[in-house]
Amino acid sequence: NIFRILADLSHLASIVILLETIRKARQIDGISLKTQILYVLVFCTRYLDLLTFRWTSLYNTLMKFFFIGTSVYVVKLMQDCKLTNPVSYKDMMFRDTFQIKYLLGPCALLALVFNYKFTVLELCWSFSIWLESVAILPQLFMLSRSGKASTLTTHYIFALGLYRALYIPNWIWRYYSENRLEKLSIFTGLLQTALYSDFFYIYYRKVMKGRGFELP
Amino acid sequence: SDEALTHDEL
Repeated sequence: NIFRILADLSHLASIVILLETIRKARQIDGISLKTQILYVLVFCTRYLDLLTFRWTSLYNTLMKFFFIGTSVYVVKLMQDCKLTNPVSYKDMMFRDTFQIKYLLGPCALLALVFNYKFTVLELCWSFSIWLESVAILPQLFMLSRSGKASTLTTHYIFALGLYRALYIPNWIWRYYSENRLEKLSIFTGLLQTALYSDFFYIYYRKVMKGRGFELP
Repeated sequence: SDEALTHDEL
């Protein structure tokens, strides 16, 4: 359905924006390495089904490889910055102070409690779905501490937030057309979108009206 | 039930 396609395109766009930002500017100011590492973990644990060869579609498989590949590549690009632009790297590390153990622990626990089946694959899947919902927090925390961000960085965060927000009408669509109700995805998707709500509001007020992103 | 669901989303 249209929402699902737009959502996935928005997700692709966010990654392209991020890669272009890092490659062109040759700096990683305002981008959280911790959030990017969490995404590597999210995709690697979610797409373990690639190993079972029970593929749903070519589209699905290609996208999964794309998300795993680009998330690893982003982390590598950011690590390269340690040598190519040490000032930018140090500045990023100085600001990227969110303690991710407070996300990993609870997500692991939630995965043990809420899952569809008590198997390694399903537990990893559930862990990834919980972790994705909060993976942006180090990034948002960094943003709120520095108070402003480059326009490109805010476009990246917006596109990334929009992707999960668009999955919500997709789930409503699927409920009516296929009678499908995937409770875990829906709940964590709502949680994830809620975490972005504040950012969406400021993005709408400032960036869409041509002003820079600056927190009140 | 939920167990029958396939993860066909990304």
